Formats: sequence, structure tokens, C-alpha cells
Amino acid sequence: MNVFRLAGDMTHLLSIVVLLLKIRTTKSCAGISLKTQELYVLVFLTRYLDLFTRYFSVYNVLMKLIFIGTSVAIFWYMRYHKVVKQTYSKDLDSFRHYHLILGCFLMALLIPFDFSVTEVLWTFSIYLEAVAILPQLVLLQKSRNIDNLTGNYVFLLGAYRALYLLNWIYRFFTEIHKIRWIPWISGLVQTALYADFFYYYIQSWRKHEELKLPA
Amino acid sequence: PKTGSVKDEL
Repeated sequence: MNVFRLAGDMTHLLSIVVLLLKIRTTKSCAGISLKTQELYVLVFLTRYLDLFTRYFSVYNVLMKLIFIGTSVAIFWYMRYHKVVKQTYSKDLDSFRHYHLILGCFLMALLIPFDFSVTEVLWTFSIYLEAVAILPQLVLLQKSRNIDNLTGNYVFLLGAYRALYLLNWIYRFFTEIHKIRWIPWISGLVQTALYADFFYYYIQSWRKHEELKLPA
Repeated sequence: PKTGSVKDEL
């Protein structure tokens, strides 16, 4: 495992820690999109089906279980926790995420990694992850003020995929030497979706101002 | 195999 990959995984993990910290300490999920969180549950469940069929390492198994467990926990807090669910910004979380699911599924049927149930679902999870942040970005744009934890959460989530891009470049030259269209293009799209957010996040950080996205 | 080391990523 190279340093980009490890940094990417740790950034991903940290983003989840930040979000859980916000939910558990402030008892609030204001500014967080339940729809994006639902999409992540679906992404992890469909991608990590190979937990039953393939073994790579203890690290790999542990991280997969952590990602599935924490995404379900976040979903549970936002949907069912007596206090937390009342802070959910339901009216602002208006993105039609079912369209994303349907679109990604059709794409995965047309352009799968391989023609089998698990491979189509794996491809689906890659496509869906690329666009899963959209409901969250739309919600942020509609929010008047974005609290620090929410801003940091989204930043870390974007940084994770950007680091994976470096990991893929590194692996291409040192190890795999194969073009991997599906993850590469999806990863590029996924990272590009954050470009706008990154810009305003860094600006607000440099000017020591509150983060705000223009409508 | 077709899947190779691609799938060791998260």
C-alpha cells in the first residue's frame, strides 16, 4: 500500500469520525443530507459484497466493516434518533436521489466491469459514489451558514477521492500498468464535483470567515 | 484473473 492510498483511506475515515462527532456531541445533523448518507449506505453494501468471497487483508476487512457500520449508524441517527432526527434539514434536502440510483444502475448494466451480478453491483457502487455527494452539495448551497464540522466533513470527503487519484497514478506506473477506465473516470468526476466547494472552503479558511456557498 | 489487484481498494 502506498502513501497516497493510506492517506486517502485515513481522510475518508476521518471524515466519518468528524460527522459522527458532530452528531453525537451536538445532537444535531443540521446541514447534513440524509439522502447522501442513504446513498453511501447503498454504495458500501453493494461494493463490499466481496467480503464473503475474497480475502485481501485484515486491514481491508476491518475498513470495509467500519465503512458499512458507520454509514448505517449515521443513517440510523438521522432517521430514528429521537433528538437528532428533529434537527434534520428536511425541506432543504430536496434532491431527487432516486434518479441518481436509477441512472447509475442503468449505467452499470450498460458498462459493467464484468457481466455478473456482483460485478454489476460493484460497478454500480463506483458510479453511485461518484455522484453521491450531490444532494449534500445542494443542501449546503441552500444553507445560510455552514458550521465548521459540516464544512470539514465535506472537505475531507473530497480530499479522500483526490488522494485516490494520486494513488491510481502511482499504482499505474509502479504496479498495475493497466488502464482502469471505470474507477478512474468515476473518480475524476467525483473529485471534480468538489472543485467549487474546495475553492470556497479554502477562501473562507484563508480569510478566517464563515464558509458560505453562493446560490 | 480479470479482477486482479484492482479490488483491494476501498
